[in-house]
Amino acid sequence: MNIFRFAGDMSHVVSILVLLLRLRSSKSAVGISLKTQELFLIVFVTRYLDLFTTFYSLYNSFMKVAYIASTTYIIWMIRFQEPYKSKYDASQDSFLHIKFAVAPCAGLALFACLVKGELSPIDILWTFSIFLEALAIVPQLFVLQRYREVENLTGHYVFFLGAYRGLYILNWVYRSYYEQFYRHNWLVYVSGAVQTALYVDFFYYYVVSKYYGGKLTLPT
Amino acid sequence: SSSSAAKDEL
Repeated sequence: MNIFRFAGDMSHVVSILVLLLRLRSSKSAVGISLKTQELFLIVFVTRYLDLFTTFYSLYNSFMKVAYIASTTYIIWMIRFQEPYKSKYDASQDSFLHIKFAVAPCAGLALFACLVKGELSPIDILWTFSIFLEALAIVPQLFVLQRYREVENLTGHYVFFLGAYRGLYILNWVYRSYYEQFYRHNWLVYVSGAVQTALYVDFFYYYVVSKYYGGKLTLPT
Repeated sequence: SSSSAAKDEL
């Protein structure tokens, strides 16, 4: 564990808490992408199968369970609970059909694992989750774009999620310098970089809006 | 299966 990784994890936790607060305070999921939440749940469930095979630490196991549980709860709220359910407008969230994200990532993961000779289902699903995570935020970014004016807490949610990914890049740099038996994984680096790059545009407008104290409005 | 260090991350 290093400071960047821990700060990244905490930023991720804060983003989830902000999202829950955002849903509860506005009593609506308008501006929130259910698709992004569902993609994240697929990511967590496929990546954290090692909960059953490998024990790293109590911290690690607790966080994994917390991510799965909180994301499941958020999806349940939007899909089945009032008033979120009836206010949810699926047509705002039409970008990127889940299968068009899942299928290419599954194909790529299978290919990558064949090349690396990692043929266990757990390895293949882990690699799949690395690729899918890079795409998971895309529907949320499109929902933001659709409404243009971003509600305060929704903006914070995306900001903390992006900060988490940015901090993980610093964590990899740190680990490669200071951990003796650290092994690079370029697939993780590349999809982590792609994922972080997706947030850059949002970050720019977020920081500018905070600096000038105005509303966060995205350009057309 | 723990071929890379990233596997212990969240």
